[in-house]
Amino acid sequence: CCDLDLHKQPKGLEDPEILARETVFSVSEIEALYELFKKISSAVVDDGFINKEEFQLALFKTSQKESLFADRVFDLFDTKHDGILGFEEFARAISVFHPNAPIDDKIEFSFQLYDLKQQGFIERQEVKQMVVATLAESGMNLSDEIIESIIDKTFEEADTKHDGKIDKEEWRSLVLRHPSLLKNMTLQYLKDITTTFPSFVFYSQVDD
Amino acid sequence: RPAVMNAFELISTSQGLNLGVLFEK
Repeated sequence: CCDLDLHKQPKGLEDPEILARETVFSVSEIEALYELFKKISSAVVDDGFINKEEFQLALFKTSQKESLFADRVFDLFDTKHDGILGFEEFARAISVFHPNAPIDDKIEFSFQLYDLKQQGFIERQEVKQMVVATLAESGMNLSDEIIESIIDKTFEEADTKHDGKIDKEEWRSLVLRHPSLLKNMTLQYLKDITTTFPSFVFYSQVDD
Repeated sequence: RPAVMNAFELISTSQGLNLGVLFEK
């Protein structure tokens, strides 16, 4: 009944070996990650790509929620800037969140995440916008006075050149002093991805 | 006390930055 070609890789996963070489994942992990990708990318339109609506749906279980950060993360994943994520973009970006990924990659990614206007530095107004968005997203309520004092303190510590902005070098020394700021850049789940998505073995090309 | 919290610590708790959700079945 079937014309199964077991050696043919699924669409979007044509070259798992190259992706494995260029990320921290093994070939099996790339294949397992593809299972997650398939699930997310078929939620609204089964076209082999994750669009913003599907990304939001996977993150929040609703596509209605407005989130500055979900948008920002999506845009950073979308290295081809075409509004959709192919598997390769997804795998390369997620790789940065692996516990074994180099800390410099995490520092760079987090800096870009917070550099909303992509000017090469994080300015006070951007930090305020992000704090306000975080509070709104989590339903917390802080007075403007308290928000300003939190930002004052943060800049006192981070902005060592006293020019009102945080550049990459200042960001790096801040997060090295406070590693907890990079906590959300590491997903322990990625260590167990082959057991979370075991169905990749049905077409796997490798035994590792 | 929130007044001594680092702004980035606060920001990094945002739901939109918790990609772990993607891996929860």
